[in-house]
Amino acid sequence: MFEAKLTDGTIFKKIIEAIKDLVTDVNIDATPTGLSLQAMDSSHVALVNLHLGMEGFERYRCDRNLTLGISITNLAKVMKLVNQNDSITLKCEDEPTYLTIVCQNQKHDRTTQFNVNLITLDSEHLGIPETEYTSEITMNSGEFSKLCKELYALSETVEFEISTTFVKFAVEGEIGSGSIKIQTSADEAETSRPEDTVKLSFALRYLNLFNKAYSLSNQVKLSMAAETPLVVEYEVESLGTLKYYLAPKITD
Amino acid sequence: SKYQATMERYYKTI
Repeated sequence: MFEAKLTDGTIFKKIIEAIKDLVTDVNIDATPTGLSLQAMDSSHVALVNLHLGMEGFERYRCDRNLTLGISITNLAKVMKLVNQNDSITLKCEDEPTYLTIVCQNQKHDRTTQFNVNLITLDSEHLGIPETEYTSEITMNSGEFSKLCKELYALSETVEFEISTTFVKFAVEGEIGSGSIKIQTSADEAETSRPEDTVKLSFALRYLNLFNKAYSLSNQVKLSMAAETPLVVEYEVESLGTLKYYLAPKITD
Repeated sequence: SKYQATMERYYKTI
């Protein structure tokens, strides 16, 4: 059997909220060491990768590896039943046809249970090799989210440039061109690999979808290397990581 | 502008 309990169920709710506009049907892999999920968006230019380690759960038991095919759209509807401060328990039998979700308030006088039907999916699994990212930056997730939203009003595409002393987000649209440059000496941002600079362009529409995860972590880590998808990574406190990958664009 | 490639070009299907 499989059973995983999180004291703060809103974390799981936030994760589902943060991926539901990117991926619809996914396989969640439950193993004795934790839960993971990897799925591409319908146009195959973005990829979501989630890993939650068993240590972060209040209770975790998984007797054998299970693949839980689930509609994220439907799971997001069920997550509406999770209230602030509720715990959440996910459980199923060894050959499951549904996943049971139990939410309980702190006083233990209100329990909500819902069985979500599982589906069989033929999903492609992509192997992501160990990549040496030449540019990495960690910045405030709220600031990154705000910046992407504001730039999207000006352009569909943003060019990222990360150097030794600054990170620059440049846009060019019908109304003109401009950039936001953040010095790395400022508290908001810091580079860990100062030696190289990479410039890559990305679709702001996707970055805005990724930024739905900003409430999961105060910080976001951006990793880039030439001709490689951008990695936008949120650390989910003591539980694991939510990573988004985005293929770069060619600017004409 | 367009995409350089979809994810399949970067990562191997396993």
